[in-house]
Parts: sequence; C-alpha cells; structure tokens
Amino acid sequence: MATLGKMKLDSGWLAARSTEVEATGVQLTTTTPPSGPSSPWMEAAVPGTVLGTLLKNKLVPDPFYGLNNEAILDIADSGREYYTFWFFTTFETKLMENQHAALNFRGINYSGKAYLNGHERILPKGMFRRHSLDITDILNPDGKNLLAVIIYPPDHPGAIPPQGGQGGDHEIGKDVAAQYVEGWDWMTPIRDRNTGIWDEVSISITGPIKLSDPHLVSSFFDNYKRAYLHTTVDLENKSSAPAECTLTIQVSAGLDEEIFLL
Amino acid sequence: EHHHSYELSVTPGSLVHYTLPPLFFYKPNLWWPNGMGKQSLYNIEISVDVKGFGESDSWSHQFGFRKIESTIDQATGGRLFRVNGQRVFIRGGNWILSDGLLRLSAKRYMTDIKFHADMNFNMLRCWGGGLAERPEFYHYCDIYGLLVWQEFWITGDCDGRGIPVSNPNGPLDHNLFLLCAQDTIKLLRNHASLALWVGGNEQTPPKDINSALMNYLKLHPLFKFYDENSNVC
Repeated sequence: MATLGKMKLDSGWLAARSTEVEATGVQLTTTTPPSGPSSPWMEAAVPGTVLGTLLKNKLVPDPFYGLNNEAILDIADSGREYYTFWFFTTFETKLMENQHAALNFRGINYSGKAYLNGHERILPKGMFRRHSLDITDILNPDGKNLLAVIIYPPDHPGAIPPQGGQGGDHEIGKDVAAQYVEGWDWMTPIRDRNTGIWDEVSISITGPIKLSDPHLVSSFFDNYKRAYLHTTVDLENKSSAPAECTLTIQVSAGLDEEIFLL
Repeated sequence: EHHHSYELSVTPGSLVHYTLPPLFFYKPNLWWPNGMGKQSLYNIEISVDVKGFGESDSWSHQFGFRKIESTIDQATGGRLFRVNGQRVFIRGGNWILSDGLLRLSAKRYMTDIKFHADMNFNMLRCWGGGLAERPEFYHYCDIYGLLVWQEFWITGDCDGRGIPVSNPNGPLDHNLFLLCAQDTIKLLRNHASLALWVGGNEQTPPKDINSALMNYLKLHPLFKFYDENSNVC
C-alpha cells in the first residue's frame, strides 16, 4: 500500500540527447527501456538543466571557470534539437483501493512530453508553471513504473550578437522564461538557455479527496493585539462517490531553540 | 494552540473552494524582518479525513503573522515599507539567481540567504530577468527575516526598451504569461517574507498583462472590509 504524501523523484535519473535515441517514448517505457548509464544514456542531474547533466558527466568544461563558456556550443549555433534531451527513471508505487496518484513537475523549461508505462501526457509551454498529471489509472499493477520525459528548449532561444549586450538579441523575451540566459552586462550567455527539468519532480498519493493551494492570510486589529487567520483551500473529489469529509486545521507555535516537544 | 474541525461533503469528481471561519488569536507572536525582532513562525497543518477511508490528504506550512504595507512616500518619492505598522529602513540587495545551471538545493539556498542576513540585509529583490524564486528560497527568507521583492518576467531590455528595441508588447502569448503568473502566485503567496510583487524590471508590462496582475494581486474585498471596520469582529 502506498504511503500518503509526497515522494520526490530526485535520484536514479538517466538522460540522453534526443537525436541519439531511436526509441519512442512509448517504447522507452514499455519494451526498450535504457539498461543504465551506457551511451547514449548518462547519469542525469534532476532537478537540473541539460548543461548541469553534461557537466556532471564531464562532457563540457565548467562554464564558470576562465573562458570555458566559449568552448560550449551555443544553442543558436547547434539548433534546438542539440539541447533537446530525454530523461528516464523508474519508481515503485502500489496503490490501495480508493487511493489516487499524481505525477508533479514544479518547473520544466520550456515544454515537454511525459511517457509513463506507454502512456503519453503533454507538458505545455512555460518555465514558471506547475504540472500535475493524474496517473492513478496508468500505474503498473506490479508497482514497477517506467517514466520518460522529453524536454524541449524555449521556442525562441535567440542568438548572441558579437558585441553581446543585455539579453542578446532579446528573442528570449518572446517566451515566458528567464531572460538572463542570453547574457547580460554581468553574465555570459547560458548555452542551453536553462533547458531541463529544472525544479522538483514528485509523486503524490492521496485518498479520494486531494487538497490543493491553501491560502493563508492574517488580519490585525487593536494594534496587533487581535489577529485573525483566514484560510481557504481547494478540495477535489477524485473518486466516483460522494465524500463526507472532516477538514481539520491545527496551528501550533514554532518551537524556540531552547524548547523541545516531548 | 488551535485545533478546529469542519464537516463538509464533496460530490464525485468535483472541486470545492472552501473558506474556513477566521481563527482568532490574541497577541500572536509576530514575524519581523531581520534586525527588527524575531521571525516567529507557526506550524499550520491542514488535513482532510474521509468517512470510511481515513486521512485522505494533508498539507503543512510555517506561517508568520505580519502585516506588510508599502506606499510611495511623498516626501522622498521612494517606496516606504512598513511591517506591523513600523517603518523599515530597507537594506536590500539584488538577487538574480543562485546558480546559472539551476543547481538550486535547499542547502545552497540556506547558505546564500543566511549570508545575506549576516550581512545585515533585510530585503532581497528578485530581478525580472531571473527566476520566480522557489519555495525553498522563500522558506529561508522566512526563517532569516529577509523581505522579498519578486518581479515577474519582464525586463526593459527584452521588452521594449532595449537596443535594438524588441518585443514592445512583451511575450507572444499573454495568456501563457498570465497562467504562469497565477500559478506562481499560488505557489508563493503564503510566505511571510513575500513583501512585494512587481510587474517587471525598468518596464511596465503590457497593459493587458499589467491590469490582470493588478487584479490578481489586489487585497481581497473581505480584508478591506475588515481593515476599514476594525471593530467589526
């Protein structure tokens, strides 16, 4: 039975350049998964960017030393497919009756597709948005699951004019993504424009009711003597039956250094 | 200190936006910026139990009771910040991001942010050409008392004031920008350190984006009502 709560997927990832992988996402997550970090697959840094993974495998010099950044191919010269990468991992999850599972990406740059056990799900464009995919019905019955994600760079990675400048040729401003990546007066360009699964990946397991996006606001009166905590929360019934719920809120003072809860 | 439960039913396949009755606190420990007092935080846990199943989901957060206001000071023309009614002399620093390859671990954030607090800063300004910073960034700003000025993803250079002038109407997909903004606001809005949302760096976002952001971020009418009728409770 899967434990309620969030399980981070932050280890055991592999990566490969998309142009070097023959298999499709469906094949990678059913008949022909990668066996391990053997070419073209390599150990991946997730969360992280494509460059972070290439650096981890010493396939590029560290761009933060000397003029190494000049030795790394810029996406404007290589084309977007050079920095379009597959990421692959496996995870174990076995649901109990009336449990539900979601696959969550807290941030990818810039768009992608996720394949889980042969099922494709789109990860729409945008660097600063979360993705939560209901995977309850596509988990493998034996609990062993194969996940492959292909991540595409920003649509407008732009090119760096010979004279450099703030934001390069400004093409990146057409997308909803970090703009510093084309270089600024204090920063050299980032060659992959920060493409990748750049933030947390997790699996969350809930019962029939899922809580999301609570909002907490405090209001004050009488010179801060009287305070009110206002709380709203979304409850989603993932099941096919009405749910009689008890919603509980508990507020406890944070413990000072010298106080311990026994 | 406070433990309250409420009963409700949710029909199959539906999503309910539920507002709990306000919880009353007498003289709560207030959260203060670095150098002005303690950064008192409360553990808030919300859980939902379903009849016939048991606990279905839970969520927790470290919350700070504080009131942050900022207005343009007529005398100086600058932005005047108040926390819990007290004026704050802002000692701030620019923050682009911690690492150009986005190796953004909690440990790294803790080290970076404690460093700024040790330098006696009390504000970090997250520049519009960088990231909407991550919950771990805000968590340590909550702990170390660094107010955060968070800009959305508009910069003068890339959005209408650069050389060459480009993208005068901002990003191509305004709906995508606003969807990302909404989701980012939901991700970060409960952090005590979040002091100010700013449309962009050295540039006002395009009119439609700017007015939508103003709308998303205006104070809920309920709180205006509470504020103006402070004896209402």
